[in-house]
Amino acid sequence: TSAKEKHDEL
Amino acid sequence: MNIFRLVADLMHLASIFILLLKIQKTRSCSGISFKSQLLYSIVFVTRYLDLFTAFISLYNTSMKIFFIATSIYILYLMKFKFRATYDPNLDTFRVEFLLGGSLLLALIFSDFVLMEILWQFSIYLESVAILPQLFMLSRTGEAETITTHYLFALGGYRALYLINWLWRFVTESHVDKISWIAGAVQTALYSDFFYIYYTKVLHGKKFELP
Repeated sequence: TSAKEKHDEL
Repeated sequence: MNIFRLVADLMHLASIFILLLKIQKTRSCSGISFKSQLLYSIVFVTRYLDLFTAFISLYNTSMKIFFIATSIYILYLMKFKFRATYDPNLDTFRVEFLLGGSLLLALIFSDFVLMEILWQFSIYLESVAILPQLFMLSRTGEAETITTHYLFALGGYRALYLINWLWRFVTESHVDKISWIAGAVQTALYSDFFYIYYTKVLHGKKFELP
């Protein structure tokens, strides 16, 4: 998984 | 995005505005732990390095920039503009253990990618960053009402994230164990505070420890 998919929360 | 997360983020945003209002209105940062504020700045800077590598949404980017900028501005206010109103003798929690423990956990459980280590570090650190503030509160035994509103908004933000994670698990099968565990710990740390806030402040009384 990319960083984008992984950490989309603040 | 769901309603729980949106309201949580807005509460987080509100908590910062309340803190800025408290400092500007009373022209004082008494009752606020510089150490907790410093930890939050470290949390935001280490977590939001992905501003440079990933674009999620305009909302996401603006919030990240806002959190980094305001947390550093608050440090400036406490360290320079209102320095005289800050009493370091009340702010004696040993943050070395929080920083060291968070780093250790991040090194143990992440996959040795720098960004990932820093992300995990920031998640662990955020879960305990309020401890110096709560410790300071327990030493003084009381707090200004506006400071308790700040703490309520800040604690409520992570509590709502717990519901958001449950919602996301059910609707998107989204799983993020590290955030969940750290978020649960973070919320639990506020439980005593929430109780006193509910029984005293919301009933018009001053926040005082029993």
